[in-house]
Amino acid sequence: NLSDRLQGVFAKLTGRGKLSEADVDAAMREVRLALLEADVNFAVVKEFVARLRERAIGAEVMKSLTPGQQVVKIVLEELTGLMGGTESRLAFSGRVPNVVMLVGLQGSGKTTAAAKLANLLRKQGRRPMLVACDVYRPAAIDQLETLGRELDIPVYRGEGSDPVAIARASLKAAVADMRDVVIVDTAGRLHVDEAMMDEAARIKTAVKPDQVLMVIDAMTGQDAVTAATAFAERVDFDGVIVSKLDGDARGGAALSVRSVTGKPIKFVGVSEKMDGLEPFHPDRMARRILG
Amino acid sequence: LRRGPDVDDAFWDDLEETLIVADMGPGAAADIVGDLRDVARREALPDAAAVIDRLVGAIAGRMPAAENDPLAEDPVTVLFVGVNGTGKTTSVGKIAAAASRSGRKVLLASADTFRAAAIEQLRVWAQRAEVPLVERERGSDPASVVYDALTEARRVGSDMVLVDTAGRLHTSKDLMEELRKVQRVAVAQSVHPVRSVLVIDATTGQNGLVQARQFHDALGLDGIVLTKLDGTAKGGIAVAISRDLGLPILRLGVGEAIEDMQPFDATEFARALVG
Ligand SMILES: Nc1nc2c(ncn2[C@@H]2O[C@H](COP(=O)(O)OP(=O)(O)OP(=O)(O)O)[C@@H](O)[C@H]2O)c(=O)[nH]1
Ligand SMILES: Nc1nc2c(ncn2[C@@H]2O[C@H](COP(=O)(O)OP(=O)(O)OP(=O)(O)O)[C@@H](O)[C@H]2O)c(=O)[nH]1
Ligand SMILES: [Mg+2]
Ligand SMILES: [Mg+2]
Repeated sequence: NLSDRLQGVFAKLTGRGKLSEADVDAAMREVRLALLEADVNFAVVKEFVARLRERAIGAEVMKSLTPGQQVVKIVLEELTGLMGGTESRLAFSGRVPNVVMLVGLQGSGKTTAAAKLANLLRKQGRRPMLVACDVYRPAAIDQLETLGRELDIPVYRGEGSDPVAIARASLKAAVADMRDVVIVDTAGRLHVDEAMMDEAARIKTAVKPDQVLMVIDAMTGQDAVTAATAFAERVDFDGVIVSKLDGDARGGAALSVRSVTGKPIKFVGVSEKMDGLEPFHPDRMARRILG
Repeated sequence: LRRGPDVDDAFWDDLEETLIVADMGPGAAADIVGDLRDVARREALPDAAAVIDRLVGAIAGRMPAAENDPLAEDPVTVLFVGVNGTGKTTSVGKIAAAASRSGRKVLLASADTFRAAAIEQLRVWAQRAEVPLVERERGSDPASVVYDALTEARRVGSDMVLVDTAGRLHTSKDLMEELRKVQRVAVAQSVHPVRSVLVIDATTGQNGLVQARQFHDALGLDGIVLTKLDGTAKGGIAVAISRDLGLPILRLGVGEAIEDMQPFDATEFARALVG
């Protein structure tokens, strides 16, 4: 891991006294390598290492008896800072019903996250309703209805196959059934699919969500920023759910998306089960990325 | 990638960035560019275009061709495996349709007995591909579905059985063991060779290599299907997987419709990767 690698770089220093420019270069190379291997975005790494270098040539590293450990400490601090705060509360307005809308690439974990979120909101005393707006994927509505049945949470599937109309109609259905928050599950879509990005924007306009959350797979590589930036521009979202964090992907995509879009990570998915949604801990994520 | 003719330091940096951003991994990117710089010098390559051509060849050369394409093998039983959400079920549907259209007698087995509506999802694909599906109720042992499917395959004379399995993280010891059991039952019951294909999402980062290694250690894989190349991800991790594990890339998923599966061509793939 990075600690060991940096120890290796600085091991040759003992007794030599001051760190040289070459020593700092070597250390920066190791940090860059570690972050790229963790799937942190190329541009984010470049900027990060440049900032790190400034601190690495400062007194805190140069005067330290254990410069390697000092660099690791700084890297962790800087990564944690980049990950943002713990903002796992969803901000809701006074309107009824409140609306949460989930978007993201195919297979990222939206449908599962929708059900988990409904479960969580109910535990917090809300009366959630799930809305099935994926009219494309075979058995997608089935999938959400099955999860709703298991949770004993109502699922609105509307009539017809216009996701915008279904979303709009769900608000009336929610009021009629005295549900105070609807969670709209949408179809996976590519950020380069004009028609589908337009549809997402239209669903959003129709129901004016309190929160739009983008669901991002923890194992996503360099493409995470491309996709997230496009979603931010075309649809705009308020926060991120990082899914499948129970795997061993280092999760650099999470840092990259947060850093580039500025959107907070609200929750993390840590299992396929309905209780597998947890608040986000920036320090844990930073340590995980470092490996 | 800058397309000016000059092969200067900025050009080499640009090249390395292109490979990293394509998810080839920083180590592989550095090695490839390092080798290419030596070649460019030794052979006095004339310009950037010549270097790019050599790069495309170098990347293509890292991916072994399929000496035996399990998806073209006749007869065969193929297990589709991989982590959650990569496109296994969809890929099984597309492959079934193509095979059936080309005259194969295909049978599908819905061995994802865990996830909500997984069976229903594959059922739609079976209808679209116009091939029979063997299923059991949700919650049954996936190995028992495979057993039933292979019994039925023998009965009706199928020459290609495609088994859809549940997504699972390679980090789950229990789920990997379940998959090994599915494979054992398949091998015991199939009159045809049993092959295992890993389905990997083109957006996957460096963890893809870890995934592939674990699935390969557990099952012995025979090939890879790389999905979602219709997005902006280049699928560079597939180069590392293909090379390090000696696994051929068999097909490329390029969309959500039944016809959206393409044969794999290493040079074409490498050229698209370098962009
Ligand atoms: N291990 C694990 N699996 C997850 C998690 N979240 C979702 N999954 C699994 O990932 C797969 C895809 O989840 P879905 O909810 O269908 O993803 P989706 O984004 O709705 O997919 P599309 O609607 O096709 O775009 C399923 O097998 C889920 O069970 C998680 O946090 N951990
Ligand atoms: N754009 C695009 N989407 C794809 C492709 N292949 C699959 N998908 C989509 O990816 C999502 C997940 O596909 P599935 O076939 O359910 O994936 P899976 O691996 O079976 O998922 P689990 O069984 O839950 O692990 C669906 O929305 C598919 O339509 C592809 O090549 N391109
Ligand atoms: Mg879904
Ligand atoms: Mg599936």
